[in-house]
Amino acid sequence: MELNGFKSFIDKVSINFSEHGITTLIGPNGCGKSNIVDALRWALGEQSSQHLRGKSMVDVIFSGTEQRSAAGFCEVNLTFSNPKNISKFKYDDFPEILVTRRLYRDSTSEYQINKTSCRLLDIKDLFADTGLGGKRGYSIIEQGSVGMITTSKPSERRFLIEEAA
Amino acid sequence: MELNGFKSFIDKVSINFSEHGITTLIGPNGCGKSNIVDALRWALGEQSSQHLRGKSMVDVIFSGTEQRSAAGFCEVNLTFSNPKNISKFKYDDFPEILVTRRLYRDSTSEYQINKTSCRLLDIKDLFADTGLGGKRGYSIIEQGSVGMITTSKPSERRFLIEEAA
Amino acid sequence: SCELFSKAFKAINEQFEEVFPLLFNGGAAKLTLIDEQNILETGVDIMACPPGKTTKNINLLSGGEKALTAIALIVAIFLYKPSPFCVLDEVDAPLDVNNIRRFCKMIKSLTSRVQFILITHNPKTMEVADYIYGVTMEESGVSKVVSVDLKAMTLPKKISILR
Amino acid sequence: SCELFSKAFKAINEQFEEVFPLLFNGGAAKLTLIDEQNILETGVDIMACPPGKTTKNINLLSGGEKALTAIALIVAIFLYKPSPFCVLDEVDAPLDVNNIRRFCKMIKSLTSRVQFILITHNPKTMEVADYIYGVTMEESGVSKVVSVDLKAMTLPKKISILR
Ligand SMILES: Nc1ncnc2c1ncn2[C@@H]1O[C@H](COP(=O)(O)OP(=O)(O)OP(=O)(O)O)[C@@H](O)[C@H]1O
Ligand SMILES: Nc1ncnc2c1ncn2[C@@H]1O[C@H](COP(=O)(O)OP(=O)(O)OP(=O)(O)O)[C@@H](O)[C@H]1O
Ligand SMILES: [Mg+2]
Ligand SMILES: [Mg+2]
Repeated sequence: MELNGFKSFIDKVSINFSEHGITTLIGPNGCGKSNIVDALRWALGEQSSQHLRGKSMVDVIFSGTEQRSAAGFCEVNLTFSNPKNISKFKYDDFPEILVTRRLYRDSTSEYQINKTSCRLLDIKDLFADTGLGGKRGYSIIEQGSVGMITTSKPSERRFLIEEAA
Repeated sequence: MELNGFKSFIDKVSINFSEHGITTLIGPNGCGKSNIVDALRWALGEQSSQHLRGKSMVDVIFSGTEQRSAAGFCEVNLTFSNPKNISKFKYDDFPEILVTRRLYRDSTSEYQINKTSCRLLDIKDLFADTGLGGKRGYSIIEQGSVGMITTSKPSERRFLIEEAA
Repeated sequence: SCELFSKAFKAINEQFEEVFPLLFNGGAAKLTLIDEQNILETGVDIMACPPGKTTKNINLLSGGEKALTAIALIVAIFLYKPSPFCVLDEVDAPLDVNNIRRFCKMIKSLTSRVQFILITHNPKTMEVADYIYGVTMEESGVSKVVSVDLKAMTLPKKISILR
Repeated sequence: SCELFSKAFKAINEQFEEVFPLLFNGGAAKLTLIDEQNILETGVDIMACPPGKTTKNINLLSGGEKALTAIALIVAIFLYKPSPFCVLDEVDAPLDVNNIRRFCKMIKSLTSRVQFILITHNPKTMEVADYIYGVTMEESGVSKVVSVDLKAMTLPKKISILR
């Protein structure tokens, strides 16, 4: 996964999540760990800025520090090295799937699958029924929300089962 | 503070919170630490069973285990050894203030201040403006709610300032 | 559709009934349908009972018990229909020493089937990691990621990375 | 009344502006009124900026930063109008090693004015306790409290109490 200008990742950062074994992210408060999770959700098609802790979607673009000025756009590239796990059709013959999402400060967006332009909907369709879907997905447990599964309304828990069904 | 039949405290338990110094409660998950905090809030006049994690107020009465049968009532006794800190009137001449709250499974309640029967309202009045008040109080931060102060609505944050005003 | 949901529900419930006692070192739990007549829309409820206690309102459980119950449910769903990866952001924050140990053991046992990404502040959880990335902000406000080579270091050194 | 609220607001804000940089080892924060014309009903907003970062939407802060900001506000209110006691239930759960250290230092410095009761799983926080009570459930489902004599034991023994 590659982050460029996403939240606190103004300098391009590339992270390799090993396929075999547990990858653990550590670091002090506020250093960017949950931002990486946000970038992952965003690349998978998250449409609600609130779920990414922002007021509007452009909040995910690096907004500048005392030393650096704000970025004009942000981009996240997500590479899956085992397409058969992700999608049952269409991309089986590719060795990898590369999902790209880009957002400019004027709110225009670009989306690509394997460098070919597509719509946000195509990215979301790609991940439908994999458990990775935004609100109903069970694959990403964000910070603070683990207890909520137990205390949530029964109708919300149904969504988790439905996504797996 | 004394707990008798309150939540997991079926055997009467007495805790002395030292006036000078930090008292720390430790123990494994589910052993009863937050139940002690609930008992404190309850004795101070908490009226919402939801704030005590219950569906109805009788949920705070010991409900039984595989070995023990449910209790018929619960009682919490709260002793303040420095009344001038608590209340600016009425009880200044007492060396201590003892607040008692009792609840029976048939939902009848009894309240006492220094062994004299009173109403729940009298207990709540005693603690008005001390920061100990239920919903608006700033003295008791329950588990999981610290982040909420930062993300809460501006009108809710106002309550904290008002209580101190 | 009704049948898909029913099939998933039953299978996940079976897993949940098995996983819960492993994480809690005892006790029992199950999923129930609020309205069995209306499979199409019914909500799903959780009955959870830590060892030795009686099942009551799930809201009365402690912070750590609620977190561990949710983890049991997520694991149960993964056992039925594994997703390509699972990201857990500080789910171990409310857990005590023994629960973290059982949580780590459970995650470790699923590594062949699921790619896990964990975020944690807890040294015990770091011990089961195969790969660690340290996220830092040497320059304020600018994140950077460093790869931490586990085989090359001893445990006290790993812990001191935190500071 | 308007004046009471204004007076409290200004005083608490002054404390908040001082306490925040102590907990964050830098940075700045303040309270603002959403509608200065309407003191009677206006909401209160927080502007918080950890060291080196720019103030933006407070929701973008990390879990640990949000918790520490809230702690700064509570401490600020206590400095203005101390309540007889302060109960903090696992507020240190999302904090990293350095923030817990500063949090403990702050709590310790207020001990003469406020009676603190802390609930924690964190050994660092236990180190600043003057009195420790261990809550246990030897018999399942039945809570019991044991007093732990700190002066009589060494640190490793204290930590092993957790297990
Ligand atoms: N658009 C942005 N531009 C610059 N910085 C940002 C942006 N959005 C968020 N941040 C910063 O990122 C930081 C939050 O990072 P993150 O939530 O990843 O922390 P964390 O490592 O998860 O910490 P914790 O351990 O406390 O949960 C905040 O300080 C916030 O100000
Ligand atoms: N009325 C009741 N009768 C008996 N047991 C109860 C009652 N209400 C709650 N409990 C039990 O008390 C336990 C919760 O205790 P508590 O919330 O104090 O735990 P805790 O020590 O704070 O744990 P954690 O560290 O996980 O936050 C639960 O297991 C719950 O079943
Ligand atoms: Mg985080
Ligand atoms: Mg608790």
